Parts: sequence; structure tokens; C-alpha cells
Amino acid sequence: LTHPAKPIGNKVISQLLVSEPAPLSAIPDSSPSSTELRSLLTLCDLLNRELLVLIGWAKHIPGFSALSLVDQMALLQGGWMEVLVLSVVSRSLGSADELVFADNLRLAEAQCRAAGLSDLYTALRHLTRKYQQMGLSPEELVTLKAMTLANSDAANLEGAEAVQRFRDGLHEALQEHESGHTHSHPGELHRAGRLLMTLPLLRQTAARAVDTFCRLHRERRVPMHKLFLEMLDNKI
Amino acid sequence: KEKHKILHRLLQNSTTPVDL
Repeated sequence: LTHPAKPIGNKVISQLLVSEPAPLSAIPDSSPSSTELRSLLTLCDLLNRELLVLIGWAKHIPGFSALSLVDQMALLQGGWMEVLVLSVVSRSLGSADELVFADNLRLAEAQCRAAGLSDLYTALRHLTRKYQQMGLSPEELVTLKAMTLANSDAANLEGAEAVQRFRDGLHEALQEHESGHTHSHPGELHRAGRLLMTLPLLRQTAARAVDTFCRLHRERRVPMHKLFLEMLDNKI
Repeated sequence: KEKHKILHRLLQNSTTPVDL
């Protein structure tokens, strides 16, 4: 007897899975500053490098590179922090109370508080708990990350229809994936919808993160890198 | 565009070295 070949899965999601960047390591700051300031310096350096990787990653999302350069910029300017937040959240899924920015940069609540990141800690852990409860899979994570960028509600798009098609393609991939995986989440016929309904909280969390880094910049506590500042500048 | 020089450069050409 021959068994039918297992479906190879959704092409878009397979592409997203192979395009997932390797996790970065933090480069611990060695300046003679306080522990708290060193944590912030290390974090800002890591996030700046992560942002650089994120822009390279976006080009691998099926359909992204076909958009006009102006629209690519608009989507990234709108959605970069949401993508960064989702990345940190996904790394923190295995932890009960830490924010795992990198394997070697895990901050517990007390460390975040000492560094002035209490608000960010609370918001990121809230979102992390939500995805922990849902049992977010790697396939769902990569699709949500891409959708976040596609759905960044940028104004004045050059090719609004092309962006809509880009968004629809990702949505279709998510729906196709979920309709084929009802066995892994029995009774969750509405899983795709439930995942999409987490996006408002993701946006709210990213706004909190933007506020936090704008405040750090205003207080001039941490010198920020050029790329990070450029992206932040668009949010002020 | 002028405001987002680094992003613009990164998207235009992935091989351009960027001063971070």
C-alpha cells in the first residue's frame, strides 16, 4: 500500500521559514558605566543590528521586492518596531518571566526596572503570555511577522493595490496553513482570525516600545545608532 | 527620502556598506 505523499505545506510559509534570520548575539558593552546603563547600551546596539537584518529579511518576503521602492520604505517605516517586538516576543516564549532579547541578553523584571524599562517589560510580557497561551507555532510566527509589515497602514502609498495584493497573498497563506492544521489545534476553526486579532495588541506594544526609546533618546541617556535613530525619527 | 537615507540605501542595494 502506498500512502499519499504528505502535503509539502504552503509555499509562501516555506519561503518565510527559510528566510528567517539567524538569531543575533548581544555584544556586552564594556564601558565603565553602571550595570543599568551598560544593559541599555548593549540593548540599543543589538536592536540596531537587528534592524539592519530586518531590512534584509523584508526583501525575502514573497512579493515585497516587487513593490515600488517608495512603498517598501513606507511599509518598513510603519512596521519595523512591530516586527522587532514580535522577534523579541518569539524568543521569550520559552521563558516565564524574562525578556529574551538575545540568548546572552535576557532581562528579568528587576533588571528592566533598574534600566527604566518597566513599561516595556510589562507590555512585552503581556503580549508574550498571549502567544504562549495560544501555542504560537514557528509557521504562524513567520507569517504574522510578514503580515505585520504588509499591514503597517502606511499613508500615501504609490501602489496601494499592489500592497493590498501583497497583504492578501500572506493572508491566504495563513488561512491555507490553518485550514490544513486543524488537527494540531483541535476545535480551533477560528485560529487564523484569532491570530489576526492579536495584531492590535502588537501595534499597541510597539507604540509603547517606540515611546520608551524616544524617551531614552530625549533624556540623552543612551547614544543611539544612526539607523535606529533614522527609523525612530519617523515615529516622533 | 532625504530623511531616510540609510533605509533608502539599504533597500536599493544590499551590497552597499552602511555606516551604522
